[in-house]
Amino acid sequence: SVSSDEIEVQSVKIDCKVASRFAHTVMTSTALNKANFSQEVFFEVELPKTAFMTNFSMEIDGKIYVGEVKEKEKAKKQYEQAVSTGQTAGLVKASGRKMEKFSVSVNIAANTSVTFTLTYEELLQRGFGKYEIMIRVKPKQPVQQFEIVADIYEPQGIAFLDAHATFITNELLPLVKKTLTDKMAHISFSPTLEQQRPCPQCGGTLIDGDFVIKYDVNRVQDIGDIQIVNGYFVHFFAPADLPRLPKNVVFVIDRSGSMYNIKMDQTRKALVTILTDLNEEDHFGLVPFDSTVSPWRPSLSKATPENVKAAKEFVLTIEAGGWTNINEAVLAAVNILTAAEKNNTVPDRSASMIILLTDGDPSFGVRHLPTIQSNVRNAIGGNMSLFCLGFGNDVDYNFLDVLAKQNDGLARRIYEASDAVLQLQGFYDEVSSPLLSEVHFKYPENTVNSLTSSHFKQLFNGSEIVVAGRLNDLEMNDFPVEVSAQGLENDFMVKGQASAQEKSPIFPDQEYIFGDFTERLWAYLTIQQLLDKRDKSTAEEKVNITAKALDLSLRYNFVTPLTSLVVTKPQNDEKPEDAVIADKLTEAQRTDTQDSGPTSSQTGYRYASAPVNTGHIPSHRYASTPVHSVDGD
Amino acid sequence: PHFIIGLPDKNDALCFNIDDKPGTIFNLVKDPLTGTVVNGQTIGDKKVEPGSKINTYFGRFGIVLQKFGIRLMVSTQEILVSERGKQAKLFWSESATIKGHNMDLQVTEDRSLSVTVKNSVKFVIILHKVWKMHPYHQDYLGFYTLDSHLFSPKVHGLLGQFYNGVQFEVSELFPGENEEKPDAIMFVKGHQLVVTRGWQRDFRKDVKNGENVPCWFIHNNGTGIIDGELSDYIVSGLF
Repeated sequence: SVSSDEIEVQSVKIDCKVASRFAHTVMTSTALNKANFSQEVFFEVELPKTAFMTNFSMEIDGKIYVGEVKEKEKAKKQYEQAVSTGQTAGLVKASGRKMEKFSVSVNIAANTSVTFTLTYEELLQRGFGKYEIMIRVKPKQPVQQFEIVADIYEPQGIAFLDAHATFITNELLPLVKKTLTDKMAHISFSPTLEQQRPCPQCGGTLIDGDFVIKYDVNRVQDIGDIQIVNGYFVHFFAPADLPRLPKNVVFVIDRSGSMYNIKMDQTRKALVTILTDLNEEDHFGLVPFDSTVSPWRPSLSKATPENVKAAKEFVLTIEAGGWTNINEAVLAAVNILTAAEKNNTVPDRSASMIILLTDGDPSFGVRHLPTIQSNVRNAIGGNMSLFCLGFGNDVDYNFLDVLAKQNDGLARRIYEASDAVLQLQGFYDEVSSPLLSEVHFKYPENTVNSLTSSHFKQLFNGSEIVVAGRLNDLEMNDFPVEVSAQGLENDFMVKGQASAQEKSPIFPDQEYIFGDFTERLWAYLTIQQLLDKRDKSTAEEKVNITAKALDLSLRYNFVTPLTSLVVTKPQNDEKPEDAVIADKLTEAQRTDTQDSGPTSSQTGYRYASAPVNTGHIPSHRYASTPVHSVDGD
Repeated sequence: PHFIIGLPDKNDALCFNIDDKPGTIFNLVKDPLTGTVVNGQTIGDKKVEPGSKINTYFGRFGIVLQKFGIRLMVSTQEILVSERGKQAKLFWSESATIKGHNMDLQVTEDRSLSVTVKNSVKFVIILHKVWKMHPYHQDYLGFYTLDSHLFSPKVHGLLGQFYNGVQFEVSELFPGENEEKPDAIMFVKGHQLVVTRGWQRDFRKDVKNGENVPCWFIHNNGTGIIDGELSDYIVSGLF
């Protein structure tokens, strides 16, 4: 992002390496200030919100300024003086639904260049049968060297690969090069300066939008794929060809006054489609609520064509008005499902779930959020999953998130926009086809430790379960594995042996796939799960969980909600050097819904400015006892 | 291998790397008065990408403490100890403690070996375990001498020559090749050397990540800081 024509963006390179779903992306951009005066250069990049930043550096005139990951509270304290003076702006802001924007600016002297490098990592999640790598590019002007390169290595073999971009024209299409060889894929896109221009003499650039790579891996074994690398293992589980389980689903629909008009209309439309897509083996119920809770029928109905037709007719009659009584509505849904199970009106082997859609905080009946959470948790008792959809900006997302996580489900934000119907349907599609329930992973206790979650309420079609852990013994290269679950007809039970395979190096320079990627994947997953667990734990547990997650974040240099990236940068003559802080946003902070950028009312972003010690000589810590040693690293 | 020379009097440290052909045996410590000899044999990586630098590590140490009749051969596989004719074979896979006549020896499973000689030196050997299927690296060892002042003034060797301290001065810093690590001129042993302020790692407490030790790094296999040339320290056998 440049402030004048006299700043030339010389290169933009996005280099993404993926090994077994773990993606490591480096974005590098170099700009030159051609003017004979100093100018501000902005570096703005977007990264997936599921990613953790791991590194940032600026190289100005040969001097490198490296970002440092610090404990958030300590970083805040360090710069609180600056924060207290009201210098607040964000280095990281929500950007649209999937991305967050990292932006930093620096004043560059005349005829000086600056190179920005941002690195982030994420575990790609399988959804609808594919993994997706999204790279958002907006260079604002044609760039001398523009390059997107992605290398994917999947030991299971790559089943398909697709790369496209929202800005691709017929002329640019041949420039997207894809090479696929069994386990490896290489994608590159590197248009020349001329090819980036809309027309030969035009200003501006065609390169503005999302470059998306989608792929899936081969799925053959029931036990899944287990990779053992360097003392860590990761288990990917998504068996092929499993029949879907019938589901028992109750839709709890907010029809309070705030849903009036568009939101209510979108909800009705989405429900009509969702009901149409129900399988005949499924059972369903509808619980619209405002101040009062009015179930469509007192018990579950089988999804026969007649029942579905009647339900659709009912849905079209739902009108908005009144207050929001979430507590009673969810408890009514729990009662309907519990009664169906007790009375054996639903199949033994089926998955029960509640889908709650609401657009606001509870305003009627029980309104104390922890009491609602406790009531719901006690009523559900681990017997069904609860998914929460927060519609629009007025929901307490954190409340819904915890409510869902406490009950083996997840929360999702539904953005108020013209495509809300598709968002609702999309979420439903993700969870509409359970394949297995009560999925348990067993590894020998004396063999592995530091395991990530090993019990999952459901496995959905098109998704994947990932479990990772550490081996007690680095020398161990095989161990038994057992997966048990409830399937459609029988109990699903597979036993197998995980064993390390000798693999040829793929990225020898970084030793990427043999280095620490499995360990980093484990750390990433563990931090994610600890943060989730933290949300639903007691105050006492929270302290320990936070400490563990913080320790891992610092050890692996991840910018998580517990850490901050402190970036030192040169300023001007009065303020020789400044520090700015980039934080990881939590979902609750992502109130922005516009792709155009954040609003000024956003909270949770900080910009701090304070002098920092930039001395290069490391401070001494050597012990007074002389130690002479020889070792290697 | 990387060498770290702790200089507590100066509140500082020196460091340098030594690289030669894998298989070379270097004399690390030789103290004619106490009859102590420590030799180390290097190993390389399993595989080296064509054109890339060959890194070496210590894979075996041979230690003789003549005064006490002690002889130790430590490799990444096993530890052979003999004291006045009595022999024992230990493995890294099991923790063990041996209380000998003049020597206490403690193996911490897959991690370290501590040797304490009565009224004399203590040293620690660290095992760096590497995943067996790693395409490049293999297990290697680190050697740490404690209480080095208990050696005689005649002690020498790649490490031993520093046991009685080393005198040096360092000029003002100036920018080096790496902006994060400035250079300086070091006046030492009659030489003027361009040295770099950097870090090396001490793995005693954290065998995986190590702890950074700030130090003055001497380039070119320690040329100028070590007496003579590197080839002077090459010996033909471990004992």
